[in-house]
Amino acid sequence: STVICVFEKDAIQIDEDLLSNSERSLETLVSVGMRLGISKRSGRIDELPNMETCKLE
Amino acid sequence: GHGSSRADASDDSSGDGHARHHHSRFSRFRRRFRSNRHDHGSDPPLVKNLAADDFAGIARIEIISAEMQFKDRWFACLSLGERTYRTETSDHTEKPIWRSEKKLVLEKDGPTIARISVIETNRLSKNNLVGYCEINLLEVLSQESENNIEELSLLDPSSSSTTVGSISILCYVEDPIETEKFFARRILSVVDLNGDGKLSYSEFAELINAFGNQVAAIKTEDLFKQADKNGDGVVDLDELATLIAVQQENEPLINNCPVCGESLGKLDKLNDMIHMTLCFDEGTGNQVMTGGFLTDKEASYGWIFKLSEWAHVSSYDIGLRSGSSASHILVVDRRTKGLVEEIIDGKIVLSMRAIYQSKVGLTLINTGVKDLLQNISEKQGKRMNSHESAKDIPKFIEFFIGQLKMDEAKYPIEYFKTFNEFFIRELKPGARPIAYPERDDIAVCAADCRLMAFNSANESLRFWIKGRKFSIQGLLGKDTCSSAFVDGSLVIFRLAPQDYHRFHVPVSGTIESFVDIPGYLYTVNPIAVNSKYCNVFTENKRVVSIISTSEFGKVAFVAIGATMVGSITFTKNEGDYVHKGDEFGYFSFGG
Repeated sequence: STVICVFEKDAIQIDEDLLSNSERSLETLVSVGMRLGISKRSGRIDELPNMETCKLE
Repeated sequence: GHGSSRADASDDSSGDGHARHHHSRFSRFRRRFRSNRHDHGSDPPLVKNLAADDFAGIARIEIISAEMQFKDRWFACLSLGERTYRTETSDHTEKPIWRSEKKLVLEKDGPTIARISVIETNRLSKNNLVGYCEINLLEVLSQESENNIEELSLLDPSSSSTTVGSISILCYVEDPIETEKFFARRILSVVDLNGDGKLSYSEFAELINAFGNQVAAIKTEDLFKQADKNGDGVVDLDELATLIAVQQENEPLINNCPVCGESLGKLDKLNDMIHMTLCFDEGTGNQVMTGGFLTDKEASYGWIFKLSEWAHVSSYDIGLRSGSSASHILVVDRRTKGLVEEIIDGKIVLSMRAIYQSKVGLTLINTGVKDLLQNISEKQGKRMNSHESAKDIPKFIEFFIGQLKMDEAKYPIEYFKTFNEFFIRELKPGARPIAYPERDDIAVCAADCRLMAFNSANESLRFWIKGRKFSIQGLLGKDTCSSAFVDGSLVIFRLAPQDYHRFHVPVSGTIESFVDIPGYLYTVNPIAVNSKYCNVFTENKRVVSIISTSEFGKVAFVAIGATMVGSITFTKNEGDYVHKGDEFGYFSFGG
């Protein structure tokens, strides 16, 4: 079974790691509730760190 | 012949004065693993905290031994990111000893969670994963400790709360400068043709030529004099190693990797050194642990082991191995950044390829198989709702061992009276934390699944969906689709049989509508999605729901049925306000 979500144009900035795996034709194993992306309309995109450049402290 | 990394690692017991001296210098820079009762090393550790910013270099991990609960022949696999390595197979014992070491590159922002799997093997049955553990290298290598051996519990793949044995490992990070010297010493030993531990001028000149640096070749004599401190006309390896380490610091001597010939200096010094160290080890077969595998499952296939013992597999070639090589699917685990192999029964793969990836197969579908799929699914639905079906639950859990964790389920196995009840099992409250629950501008994943995400339908067609007739309008239907959706982003959540089968809302908002679109029940497996002859997303039975949100505008949520699992149930109604992460419905067996 599959769920497909379609967002309107320019509505969401999908997380970079998910996009880059997909560009390599690789699916990403995720769980319910993991971050998917941020609204482009909220104007708060810059507030959150990019998942890929996130470092553990 | 220049020794092996295993021999290097055990220099401390060689009794050779030279080696002992080297080992002493080398081990002073080890960052020790966290405390344990064992004490493997004899040198007092000089411990430096490893900051996250500095987390790049080479980690040395040695898998020493394990204590299992029964006798068998065992091997272990070590996975980090997209690479997996395996030890040799032990004797028939419950206490296997491997003493296998592997160097791993730790990159800034790269994977940090290493997984060790212990697999039983014998002539009568296939290899079985018995236990595993995970180590956050960033965490353990940054801790100060006196000792360097760790004993870790091995967990049951089907229940992370059950221990099935223990494993001892040694883990530390090499200091980059020491690694550079260490590498220089090893490569210099290659040109020490008479093996006297010293290089004559002609041997030295040969080495400089091999480095491919024209400037250095002109200055060979000067460099030699610089290294030959006592002026006796020969230079010992320590002197040369120091020279090269110092020289690399100022004006790099080495332009090309002497092993593979690749030109260096494109990135930075550290990367060059890492490249050469690993190239040298891999290229000469010096590492005790063999590599080149993508997952621990792949490493356990004997025939792949023979074929690809030293093969490098480009990460860009992976993913679905389509066409004639489609036998398994690889996915990236977002949490560990490692690759996981999805289990599909071999017979199913063959039949799916026959049906979905050939014109003949699709012609068959057009001449009645569509109805057949519907009938099979309805029949299967009835069967899975019978009490008789409950006896299939333990076998199902066994087949997906390691990928289905019953300790997360709200109820134990005995609670489920039918297979379908088990299939739509709920999870314990809090089993799936919701990211940023207070922020509606952040969307979350809608299912436990394998996810693909694209900024546009065109990108999805380029990288994943190969059905020639796919379009957003075809997916949503004319009544629901708008021009904003046509150019919008697309996220595909594919649930595998072993997954938790309830889906959740990815965004907060009001449910505007549900539209049923009748259709067939093709499989939604990537083998079909990747077939140009098949248009599963636009021809399968599905329900399109529109959620109206303040942060994302309208979001279309399409639940698509598939072969056998064709029943779609929603647990929310039109007009309901939903919070992201709320349960939205489930898929179950049936037509």
